[in-house]
Amino acid sequence: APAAPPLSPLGCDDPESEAAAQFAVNYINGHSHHGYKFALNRIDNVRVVSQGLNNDIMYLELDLLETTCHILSPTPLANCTVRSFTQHAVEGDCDVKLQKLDGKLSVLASKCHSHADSSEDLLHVCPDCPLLASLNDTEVLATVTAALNDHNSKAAHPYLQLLEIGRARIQHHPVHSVSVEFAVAATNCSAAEAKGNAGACQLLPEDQSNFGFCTASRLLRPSEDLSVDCQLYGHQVPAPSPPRSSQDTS
Amino acid sequence: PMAKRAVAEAAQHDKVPRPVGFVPPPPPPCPGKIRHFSI
Repeated sequence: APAAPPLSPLGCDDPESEAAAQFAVNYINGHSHHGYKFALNRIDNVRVVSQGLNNDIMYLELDLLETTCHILSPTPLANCTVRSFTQHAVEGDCDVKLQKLDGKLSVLASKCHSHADSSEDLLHVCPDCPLLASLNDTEVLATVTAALNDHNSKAAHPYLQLLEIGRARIQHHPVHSVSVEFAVAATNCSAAEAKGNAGACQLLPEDQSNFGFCTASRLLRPSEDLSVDCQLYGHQVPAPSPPRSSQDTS
Repeated sequence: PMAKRAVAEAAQHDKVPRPVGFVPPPPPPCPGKIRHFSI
């Protein structure tokens, strides 16, 4: 009997590839502890190696884009906006190895690296757009400190502590301004208690943790101005952590 | 003398006749579609 025709290679837009890619993106976001959630932008390549009946290894090359949701945000990925090109987009390139056993997907390994769009490309399209700045830039650090102090001085409770700076952009023309985004966590102090001894304030234990996110913009020239907006997510019941296995994620 | 043929007529003559039942090749399987924008 003639040999069965070879299976046509899986296409990058086939439903099976799409399902595997979405599974991989959820895994990547679920195992990331810093920065922002990423959304699928393009499946660059897919390769399937059969291991036997109903047992395939899938290799995916994925092109992701950063969203505006911090990784600690409870917002579902589907509701997270992909950062626009003019906001100085950040792209993630991921190689993911999955196993599909009896129709059930699992990630065996994943490796990602992210990089911002080139400043030249952005300025070519938008000459006055602010560019991403280094997170340890002195103006960035000063803006985050000023914004957090401003919020804590106005909010009665709870005193917020900085978790991490997510992103920062500096504009030099036509005005000189710094805009920052940072993640915060509630402490066991009220603002009044913190006034006395902020060093004694502790982050809440995990079963009461309350994370949040702040955006701030500081005008430096032609005049000084500061606007801050902090939103706490409220206590989130932590998702059951996936069973530790030999999965290699870097 | 060179006579300039009408483009349509020339194109008609130059068009390579396609064999009956010609099926254009499928689009390459990868890379896939871009969902947002490419940087």
